[in-house]
Amino acid sequence: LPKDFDWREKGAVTEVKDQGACGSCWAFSTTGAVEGANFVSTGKLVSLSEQQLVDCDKACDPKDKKACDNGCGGGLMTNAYEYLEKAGGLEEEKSYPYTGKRGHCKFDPKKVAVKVLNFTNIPLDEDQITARLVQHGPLSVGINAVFMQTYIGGVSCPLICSKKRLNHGVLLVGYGSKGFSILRLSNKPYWIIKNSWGKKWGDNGYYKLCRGHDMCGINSMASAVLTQVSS
Amino acid sequence: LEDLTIRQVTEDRLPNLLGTHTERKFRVFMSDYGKSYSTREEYIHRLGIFAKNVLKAAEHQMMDPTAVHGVTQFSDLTEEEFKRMYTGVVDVDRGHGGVVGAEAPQLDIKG
Repeated sequence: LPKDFDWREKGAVTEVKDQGACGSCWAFSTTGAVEGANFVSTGKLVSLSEQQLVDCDKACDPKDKKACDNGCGGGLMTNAYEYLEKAGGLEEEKSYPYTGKRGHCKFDPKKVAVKVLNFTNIPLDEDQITARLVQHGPLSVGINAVFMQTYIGGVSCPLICSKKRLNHGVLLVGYGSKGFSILRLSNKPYWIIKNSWGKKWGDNGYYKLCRGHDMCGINSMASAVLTQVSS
Repeated sequence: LEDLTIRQVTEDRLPNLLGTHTERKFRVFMSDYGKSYSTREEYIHRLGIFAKNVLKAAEHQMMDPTAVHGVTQFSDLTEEEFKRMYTGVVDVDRGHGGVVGAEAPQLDIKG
């Protein structure tokens, strides 16, 4: 595995987007993974529609009927993959643009840009997540966002951050080996995480989180998706 | 009988922030992020939340010294508002990890 890796350098990541005052992070995490998988399989980067998921996806977790995708009220990336497999795919951003609030479903199967063939959960193991990231492309991950409300930059490595209370969906796009962490008296490797709160937030819209400790639950909900271009 | 209504005899916990350094920081925050509030009550309410979030950023800085923490576009939101409006992963009984779909086979990563 390379010491440092960044899908942005390979052109597999679209611009940082902004979910606005709407709990739709799960949709942005989902489109980021589908955009990356589509790039890995076709070499083309296409910005895909979160609004289709916000308006049309009502899939529920088969094991937990309370955990359903609910527009600005929250959702799960793996539910969204299920929805996309059944719905027939995802439209481009430009054909179904983002509004930041839930509306009537205007999905048009004839406008599908990318199909989702399959998806998988990644084992709770840092090395496996790293290997899948390099092999598959950017991964959807869940995280406890408690330290992100005040984050401005640097490598975040909180002394205490619950691994259980995952409340935010983001996109793992790469990792670095040289982020200095004073308290752990060494150069800590870190994850490069794409967020959906606009470019003014954090490190140009990105969050750097130290690796190796399942920090803030980053390993607990990693998933990857397999796509096919719509003919 | 004397009027039995209960009268507050202690000051509000939050000191009056008007005219303080915190209010000046709040003004800078409002212009940086293009914020405006419809009423004076809302302005004072958000100023109070902002003051608490400045303290929270200082706590986060102590808890997370290798990152930089401070005033962000969310500094006028309570933690509950922030989570409700800007996160959005539903709570699910995670059990052993992934919830929907198969788990990927282990990749050989030796060497």
